[in-house]
Amino acid sequence: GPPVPVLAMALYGRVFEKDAPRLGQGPVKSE
Amino acid sequence: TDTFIAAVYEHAVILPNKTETPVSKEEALLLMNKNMDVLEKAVKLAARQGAHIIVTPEDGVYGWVFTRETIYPYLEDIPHPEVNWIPCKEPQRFGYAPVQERLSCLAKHNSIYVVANIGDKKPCNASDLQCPPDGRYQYNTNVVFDSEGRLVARYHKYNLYAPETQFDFPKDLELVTFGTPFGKFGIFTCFDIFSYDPAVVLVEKLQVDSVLFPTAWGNLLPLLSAVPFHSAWARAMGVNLLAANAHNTTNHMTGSGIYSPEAVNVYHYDMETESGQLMLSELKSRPRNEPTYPAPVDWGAYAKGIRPFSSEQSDFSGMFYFDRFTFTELKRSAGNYTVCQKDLCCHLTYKMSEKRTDESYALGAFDGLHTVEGQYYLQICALVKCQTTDLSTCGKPIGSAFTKFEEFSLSGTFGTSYVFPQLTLSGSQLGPERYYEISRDGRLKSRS
Repeated sequence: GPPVPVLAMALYGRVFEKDAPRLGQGPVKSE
Repeated sequence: TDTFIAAVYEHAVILPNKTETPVSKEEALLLMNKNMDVLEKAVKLAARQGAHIIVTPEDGVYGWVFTRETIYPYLEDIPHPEVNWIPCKEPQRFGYAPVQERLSCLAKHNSIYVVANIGDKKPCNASDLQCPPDGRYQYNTNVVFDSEGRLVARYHKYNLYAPETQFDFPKDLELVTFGTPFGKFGIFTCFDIFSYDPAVVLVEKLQVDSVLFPTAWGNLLPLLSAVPFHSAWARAMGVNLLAANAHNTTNHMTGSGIYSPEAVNVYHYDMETESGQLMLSELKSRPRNEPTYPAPVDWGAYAKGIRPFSSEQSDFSGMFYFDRFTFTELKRSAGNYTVCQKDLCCHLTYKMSEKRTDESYALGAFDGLHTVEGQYYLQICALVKCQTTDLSTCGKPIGSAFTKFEEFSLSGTFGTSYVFPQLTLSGSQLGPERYYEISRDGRLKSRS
């Protein structure tokens, strides 16, 4: 294809085996 | 049927006034009916155009501006689908349920499956040690009504997002699927898409063909934007994803679409107006059975097979959404770069049309625990445009770019097989498949 104006390109990997049983929570409610 | 017509509706949710104390049930229902009036128009329009199913957004009926107390008047007791209930026929069978009745009638009167996100409440008492002090559980809940108005699925969101303090975590994981003449469906909500449970399990263990995905996704440019991330998930997991996002430009909430494993069928991204948007597209009912089904990718194969590119320049660190990346700057109009963090090395080969003096780019690597709105492990290789030519702005939100890339190839020594590839162009537009391909050895590369 023609040249493209790239903002971002990514390979976004998730390493599930290292996770806690539930994604859990960070700091409570941010308004 | 081999194919079906899917619809998603990006809804500009009418939010309640912020209150310190709960409103009356009548006032709550008034607000919910305003939203359902809008959803009704979308359902009718989709049905007229032949849609078999329509997905509406998370929080689409009452919004998200709540405390645990103030959301209570908006909740209803939603029974398990095993009770075989058509609320449109027996509205009082399980008590006060005007929202379930209206959604069921919408599905029944228009002969279309309706997917919505509403609030469930369940009483509990001191015999249940986990029972909250106010004597009830409150769940962020997806419901599906089939084309006869029957409640066929109820899903309590398992991975709550940190600010959702108005809801409780379900005690147990619920893997919710249901069969239709146009394939097997799974369902989950927003933040669940980062999870193994239920997101990956529904696909890999329960082998669903399509996933219904109500969401209220605030975009975090450039890597956590709804359309690139959700379309990448559908592609990498090999299923259809019907993503209906809430629309609220103040919260950067926009980005809905209908995605298949081979292509982005249709998407919508609008940060200019406060309008909703209906999208329809035909999908294969069972994409795994298609000859065009994408082959599996070994995401680390290429990067582990080459020597790191040497570089005299030093790396630098930068924060992207609370994660500390290791970056290296792209100094020339073409080149090969490697940047590493812990076990992850990212390789980039690229050629720009010209190296602009007013724009800077960096190749970044992140290998670690993300801890802000939830805790999960990531390995990310990313090429990003920096906000300015000051390298301390690499990783900060950006919206436009003028530097054109003629060629690129991005890969990483991933230790996971769950890698979601995404290409975002200037204006947060999704990079169309004709510009890039994913090679089986794990490269995201420009099409020669």
